[in-house]
Amino acid sequence: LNIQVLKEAMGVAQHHDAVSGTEKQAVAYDYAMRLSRGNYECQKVVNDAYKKLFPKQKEVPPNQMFCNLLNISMCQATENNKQFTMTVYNPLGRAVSHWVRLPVIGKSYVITDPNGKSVPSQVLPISNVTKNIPERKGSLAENELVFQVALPPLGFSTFFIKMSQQSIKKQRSVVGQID
Amino acid sequence: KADISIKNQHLSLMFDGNTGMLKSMKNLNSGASIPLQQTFQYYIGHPGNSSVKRFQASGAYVFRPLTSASLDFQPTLKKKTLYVQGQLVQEIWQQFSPWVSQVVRLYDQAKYAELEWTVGPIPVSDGKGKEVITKYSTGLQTNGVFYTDANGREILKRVRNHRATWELKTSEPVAANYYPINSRVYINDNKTQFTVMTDRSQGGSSLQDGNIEVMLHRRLLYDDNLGVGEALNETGADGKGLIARGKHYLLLDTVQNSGALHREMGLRLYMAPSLSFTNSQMKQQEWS
Repeated sequence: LNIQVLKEAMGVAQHHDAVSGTEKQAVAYDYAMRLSRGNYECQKVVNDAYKKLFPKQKEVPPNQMFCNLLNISMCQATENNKQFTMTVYNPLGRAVSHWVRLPVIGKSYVITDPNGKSVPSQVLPISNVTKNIPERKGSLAENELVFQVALPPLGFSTFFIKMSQQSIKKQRSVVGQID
Repeated sequence: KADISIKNQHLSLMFDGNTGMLKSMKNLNSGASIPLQQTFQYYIGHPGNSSVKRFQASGAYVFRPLTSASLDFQPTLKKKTLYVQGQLVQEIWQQFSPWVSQVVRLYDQAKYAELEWTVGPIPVSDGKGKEVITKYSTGLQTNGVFYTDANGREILKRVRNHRATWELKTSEPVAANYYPINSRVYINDNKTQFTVMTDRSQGGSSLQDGNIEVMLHRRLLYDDNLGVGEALNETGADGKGLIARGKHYLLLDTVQNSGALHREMGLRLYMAPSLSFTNSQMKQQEWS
């Protein structure tokens, strides 16, 4: 029932106007609303699946939060928590590595992979161009945390991310101006 | 003022120290190397006459620039460039105008260069609709041939000012040579191939040998009289024109290696991993 919402939105979006972008503006908003609702319902399904797949815990596992605005460096889950977990699902049938960029408020982080190993990371400032995007209003993030994750085929890995008070020299980025 | 180079284990990109503009690209494994200039330019959209299709406006259905020449951003405007160095990623931040900017990234071990462009809000207070492109100039001898995956299934060969099944006569060489790009466009000579992969469907062409241009963002003031009934003029959260942001991925290798390279890259891009988060305070040891 949940994924039916997205299936129907995708069905509507098979119309030639949606494919080519020749719909009226009001219709574009309607398509976007339908797809957004469908996306939201499918995220519930992913959430339920993770609760079954994760290791058994004493307490009920917390809900997964999804960040749809990472392209403008905005994510409530990573900006508002000094400590959080990130689960990454790989839909490909072979192992891949993937670069992750997370908007954060801190300048230094410690990242641990599912095997307890430390993951190298780098913190970069968010540019003024990004900060001035009006849709990003209210975002607290000043920096982006960059690191690479290794993922199993058709599977997921969970990473543990914690803000660090220590100044880790290798995480810092050097910024210079050319002209 | 010295040129700046960023490189990883596979690729090297050179930037002009005076202008901050891209200058060359080299594949360090195969040795493939090209001069590579990238510019951002714009076309003025044809205002047309909505009652006569012969004088059709550029709009949602139709890309029709007023002239065949794309325009540079104001030359008096000083380009501003920053570079960011670190162990995992190196970046060049480029500002081409108050509303056009880009970040060029080279990640550790990556076989591609990532270009994240941000365009908008496109100003139209001068009464002119604008269509912003980015143009890559490589110097490759391509003899009017370029390739796109425009039918969404297979790579198709495109020949400038040519149609396979009829004789093309055109007085509008830009519009006549634009094709849809679903995920990739490339050019090559006998030895070297330059591929641009996109993060969304866009339009593009190769209007001169060795060049690829890709349409990034459009804001137009007139209906093209083909059915939509309104101008392509979407506004953002602040009521101004929309800001568009996306990525291009540049690949450079021999012709022989490039097919495998862009297909493997396509899988990674279009079946990318999905991220989700919890505010769990659990440590890894407890979790495992």
